[in-house]
Amino acid sequence: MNIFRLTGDLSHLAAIIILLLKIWKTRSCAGISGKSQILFAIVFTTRYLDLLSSFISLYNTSMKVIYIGCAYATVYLIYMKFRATYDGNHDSFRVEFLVVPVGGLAVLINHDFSFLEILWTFSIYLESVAILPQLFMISKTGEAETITTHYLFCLGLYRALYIVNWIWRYYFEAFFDLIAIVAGVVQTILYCDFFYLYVTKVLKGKKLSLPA
Amino acid sequence: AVGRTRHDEL
Repeated sequence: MNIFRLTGDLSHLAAIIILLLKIWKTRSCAGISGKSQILFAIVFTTRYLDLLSSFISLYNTSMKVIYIGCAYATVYLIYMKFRATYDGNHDSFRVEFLVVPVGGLAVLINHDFSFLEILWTFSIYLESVAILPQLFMISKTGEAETITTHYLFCLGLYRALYIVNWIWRYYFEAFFDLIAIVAGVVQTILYCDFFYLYVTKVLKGKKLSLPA
Repeated sequence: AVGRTRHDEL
């Protein structure tokens, strides 16, 4: 554990809680892509199956349980409790175009051709693109609530911090995982355009809106 | 060591 991984995890946790609180406090999931949240629930479920097979630390186990629990709670709020506020018409990204290629890639490129390992690889690849329905929704409606942009910023920051963590581990532990690194870099690149808008608009007190 | 990070990273 290094400071970059810890702050990355905490940033990830902050993002998840910001989203839950936003939906809970406003009693609305307007502007939130339910599809991205379902993808994240699948990501956590397929990655943390090792909860049943191996124990790393109390920190590791509790974070995994919290991530999974929050992911399902978010999906529940969007599709059940506050379903009436869900903007399905604008959440029109075709998820099968992500899940099918990602599944195929996980079968082809992995560390070990075993069931758990392929699911882990699938979750790594899927996480790297799971935010696309959300970004697509924002580009379609041309705007995002400020609280939603804070959520996205925390999520992107978590990815960026993980890259620093991998550089750290490479130098100080001579450790690297190519699959995680390539997928993580791809994921971080997806946030670059958003980071630019966040810094130039949201941090200057303006609402994030895109030119028509 | 080149290896998997899945057991210790989230």
